[in-house]
Amino acid sequence: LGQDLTALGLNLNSPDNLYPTFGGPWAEHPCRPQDIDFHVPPEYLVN
Amino acid sequence: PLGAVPLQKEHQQQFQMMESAYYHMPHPSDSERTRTYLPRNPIHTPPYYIQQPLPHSDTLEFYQRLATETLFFVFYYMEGTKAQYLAAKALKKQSWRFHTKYMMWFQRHEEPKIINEEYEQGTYIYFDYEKWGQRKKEGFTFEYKYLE
Amino acid sequence: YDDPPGLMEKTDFLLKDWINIYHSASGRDSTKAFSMFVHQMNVHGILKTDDLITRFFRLSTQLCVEVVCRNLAETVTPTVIRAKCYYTLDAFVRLIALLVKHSGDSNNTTTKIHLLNKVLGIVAGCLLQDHETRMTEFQQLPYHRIFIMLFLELCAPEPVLEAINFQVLTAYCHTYHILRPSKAAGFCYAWLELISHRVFIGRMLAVTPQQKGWAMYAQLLIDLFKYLAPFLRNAELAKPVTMLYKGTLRVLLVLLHDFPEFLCDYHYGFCDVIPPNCIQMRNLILSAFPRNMRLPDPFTPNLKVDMLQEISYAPRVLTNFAALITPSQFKKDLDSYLKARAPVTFLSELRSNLQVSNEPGMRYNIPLMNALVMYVGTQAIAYIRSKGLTPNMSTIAHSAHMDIFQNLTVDLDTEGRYLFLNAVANQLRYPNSHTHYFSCTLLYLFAEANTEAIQEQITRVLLERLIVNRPHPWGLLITFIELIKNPTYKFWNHEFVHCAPEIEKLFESVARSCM
Repeated sequence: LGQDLTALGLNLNSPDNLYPTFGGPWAEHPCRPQDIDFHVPPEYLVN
Repeated sequence: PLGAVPLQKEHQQQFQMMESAYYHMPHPSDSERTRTYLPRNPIHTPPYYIQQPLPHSDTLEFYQRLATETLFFVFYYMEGTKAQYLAAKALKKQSWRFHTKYMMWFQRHEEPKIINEEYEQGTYIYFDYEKWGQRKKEGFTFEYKYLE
Repeated sequence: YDDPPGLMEKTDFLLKDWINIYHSASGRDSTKAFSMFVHQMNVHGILKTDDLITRFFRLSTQLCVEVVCRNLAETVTPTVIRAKCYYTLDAFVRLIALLVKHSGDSNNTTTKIHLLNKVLGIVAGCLLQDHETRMTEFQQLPYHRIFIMLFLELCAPEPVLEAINFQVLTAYCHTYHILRPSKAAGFCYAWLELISHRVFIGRMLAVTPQQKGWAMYAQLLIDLFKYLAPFLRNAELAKPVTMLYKGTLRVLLVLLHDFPEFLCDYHYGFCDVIPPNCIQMRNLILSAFPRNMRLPDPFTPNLKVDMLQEISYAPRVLTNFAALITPSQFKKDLDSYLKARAPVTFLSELRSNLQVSNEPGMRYNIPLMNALVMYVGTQAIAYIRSKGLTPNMSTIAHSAHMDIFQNLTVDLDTEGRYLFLNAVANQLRYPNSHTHYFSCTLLYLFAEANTEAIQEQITRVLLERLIVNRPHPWGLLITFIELIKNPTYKFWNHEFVHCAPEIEKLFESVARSCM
């Protein structure tokens, strides 16, 4: 009978696109805000 | 009515390779820039915190309401994220400047007493990784999601 | 490779030197460090000839892979191991990115893309060779990281990179196609992660204008389906297959949610390679509909489908299915039959053109069957329109097109008819002229069937698509509802409807949700 596609960790009712926070084919959760790269000025990369 | 079809030899070889790869699955951080303090493996926010990001939490106004220390923490610990970018903007709104040579934030004092070609007199804020590293060893953890 | 003597040592020395530079403080904005390092490379004569640059990249890739495989063999905590792997790989990637960005003067995109293609080809070559020699010891990580981190570096918001982004995407799609799972099965999980990375999907399907990335992305998905097909053909999936299959479902769900028009446009090519028993995955693709379209609830009482405005619009089908009808003599005979409804012998030879073996489950050429059904159906719509009519239960009858469909229904064996009915059911999607025509065709074949076995099989083909978990294509629902509601088909009188209590209950539950 196939899978319950609503239980794969994707918010299928989201009004926004899913791809910008897609965690990948094995991820049970979308990426969190802090997982998403943001192009900050290179001098901010002090780590 | 199609029924099962036996795997051909070529597919059996492919399956063998796939099966061995199955035991070395990619790790989430394999696809992300190296982030020392923000690994991709989820740190579950304890139930007593709000589980969803606060409304408008990725706007400058939200960051302007955060304490200065929090802004520094976000800047140094959430490197390469939108949070760092907004924290930097909020700090600049509070007349802090980022010194690209020393990789530090500093705030001019009203009447600068000593000004030499090295640097202006003022309050310099930097992140002492060694000290923090020290505290981290004491088992100190923090929630990435909420820094309040 | 007969590398010049000493080149390996020289490469090893330079690579180590670069890695230190990259990770030192000045490495932050590596451009300064980079110009010093390029000078070093020049001093060592690495950049003298194309051949030496090629050797340098191959040797560097092999050295990086060696280091990573040694790290992975260590028994410390995985995060430490991975940090050590990234330490080497990220530096190597930055070097490649800088060499690509700064090769030739800033507006000379050709040299940049030429170098990128070269490097991607070298890394792919190393991967395939590694895959062949290491066999089950093969490690995805180094190649996975090199490809994705280089892609992210080349997608940084810089004018020089934006100017070559489409060529970067094209180079990457070529490379990923070379490394498709059927060529490097040991890389398949990393491969799926690479082609479904949020930045890659965004660039391929959203950011690149005029949908220029869509055809290339569709090709990558077809590579994936072709690889999965033999494993999915058997109901019991081994764990490694289930992992890849569930990963594929997640990617398709993201595409269904964010880019339904993409799935609409390429559904034909996808369904051509997805095994017929992969019902839910196929339903997922067939359920896509344009975002600006509002679908009437299929359960609306007295829904007049042929009154819907969209029902007369032909959907975009970006596969040239007519060209898939081979051999050319068969296509010629088909066209002349469609035109003249003669010679009748064409009908009696149909099956022999479609049957390729006597092996149960492998008897028919499925892509040819799909193409034939699609071609005859679209020709039928055009023919009916050319007479100023619109397709409905009466205008589709008594035509060369319907002769062919009825002949296939009667003349094929159970397996062949199942594939034929599937080819028809694969067109039951959102409201458009194909959905409407093929829905009428299926109902007409049911009404005109000369044996109950045919009616049962039509019901089975619809039912197996309805009983799986959601989503269900709109066209499938309205066809089944019409079949069980319209007394013309005397659906409830058939024996097979009452063949078992749970089947009867199932029909009734569907019927109840219709009333």
